[in-house]
Amino acid sequence: TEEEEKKDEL
Amino acid sequence: MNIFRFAGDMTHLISIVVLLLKIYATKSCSGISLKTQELYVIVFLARYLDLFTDFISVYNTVMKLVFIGSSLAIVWCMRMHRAVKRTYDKELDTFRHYFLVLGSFVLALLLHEKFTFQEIFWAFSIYLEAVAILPQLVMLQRSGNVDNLTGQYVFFLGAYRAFYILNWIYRFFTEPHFSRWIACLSGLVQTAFYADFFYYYFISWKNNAKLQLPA
Repeated sequence: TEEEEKKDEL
Repeated sequence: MNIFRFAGDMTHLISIVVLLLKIYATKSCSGISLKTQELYVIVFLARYLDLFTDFISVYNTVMKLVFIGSSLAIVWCMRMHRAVKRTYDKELDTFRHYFLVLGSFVLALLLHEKFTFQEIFWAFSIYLEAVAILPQLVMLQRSGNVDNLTGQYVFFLGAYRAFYILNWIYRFFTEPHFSRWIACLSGLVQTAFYADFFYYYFISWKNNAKLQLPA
């Protein structure tokens, strides 16, 4: 499964 | 993190410092929309729910806490500080911001990445941030004359948005799977709201004159 994209922006 | 994203975060931080400086140094919040400030508190609290679940970096965590803390401090000053709250131009700040909150929440229920508590609130915060500046812009337009620090505050907020767009363009071309249409489209809408203000800001800057918005 694709790794979830973390919300790295503010 | 690329240079545009960092510049965006820094101009965002500067805008907050400018606003705090104005309030503390002049003991006045004239020209500042309490409604916009309250919307920012909601935006930050809704978006940074992930403080409890995800750790990205020390930088991210510190910035999130600074944004939550500073927005709360500004609202507290405008509502509770005896000298400051007297200077609030309540009669100019009449935008019905509850509709923005309601509309953003309904939109988040319809358009989101996943139907989970955190994702709904994240999308809600993105939509609400896009429109949160509107009460402030309407207030500026109504008062016509914009004092220096208030003008700088809105200028830096707009610069923050512009840098974030450059950051997305950069990421789009440098990262293989960069797709976040919710944040990017909302960001474009949000930045468009500043276009008019920027136009008059640069005219006043070019003519070395006080910033004035047409009625």
